[in-house]
Amino acid sequence: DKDEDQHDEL
Amino acid sequence: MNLFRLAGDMTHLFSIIVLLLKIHATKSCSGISLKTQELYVIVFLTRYLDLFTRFVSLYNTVMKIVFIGTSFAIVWYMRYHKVVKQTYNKDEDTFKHYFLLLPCFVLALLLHNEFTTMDVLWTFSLYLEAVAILPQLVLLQQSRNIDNLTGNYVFFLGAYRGLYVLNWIYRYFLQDHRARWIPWISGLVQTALYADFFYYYILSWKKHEKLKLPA
Repeated sequence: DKDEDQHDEL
Repeated sequence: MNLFRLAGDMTHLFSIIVLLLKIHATKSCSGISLKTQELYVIVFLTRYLDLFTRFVSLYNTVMKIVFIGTSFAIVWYMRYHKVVKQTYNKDEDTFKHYFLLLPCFVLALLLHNEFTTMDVLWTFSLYLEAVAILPQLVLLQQSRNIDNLTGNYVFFLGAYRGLYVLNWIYRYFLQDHRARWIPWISGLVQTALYADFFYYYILSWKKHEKLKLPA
C-alpha cells in the first residue's frame, strides 16, 4: 500500500 | 531495483569509502566539514527508523546498517580520534547547520504523505539530506586547496542522488507510474546544489588542474 511502497529506497 | 538505483547506492557507498579512506590513510580530515557529517548521521537515523520494524530486502537492511555505521564512524574520527581531530579546522567550518534542522522539520510537518511519526521523520530526513551538503560546499569555497580525495568524495556524493533521479524517471515511466513528489523534489534540489561544484570539478579534471572553487 501507500506507506509500504514509499519507503522502499535508501 | 533497477540499474540506476543500484549504481546510485554503490556511488553513495563509494563516496563514503573514499572519505573513510582519506581520513584513515592520511589521519587527516582537513577540508572535510564535520557539520555535514553530523547532518548525515541525523539523516540516516531519521530515515532508517524502520530498520528493525520493516523488512524490505536483505540488500536494503545491510545498506542501512552500513550507512548508519560509517556515518557514525566518520563523526567519531573527526571528534574523538586523537590525531584526526587535531586536523579539523573548525574556523573554516562556519555554516550554521543547526539552522537547517528546524525549517526541514517544520516543512515535514506541513508537507508529508501521512501524518505518522515514521513518515514525518522520513520526510524530514529527505529535506535535510537535500541541504546537508551546504556546510561542506561552503567549506570547499573557503579552503584554498582541495585535495583530490575530498574532491572525489564530494563528486561521488553528488552523483549518487543524480543517479537516483534517473532511477525515479525509470520507475515512473517503466514500472509503477507512481508520482513520488517528496523524494523527487528533494532529490532534484540536492543534485542542483552540486551543479557549480560539478562544473568546476569536471573543468579542473579536463584541464588537469587542481580543483579550485571561486569564492
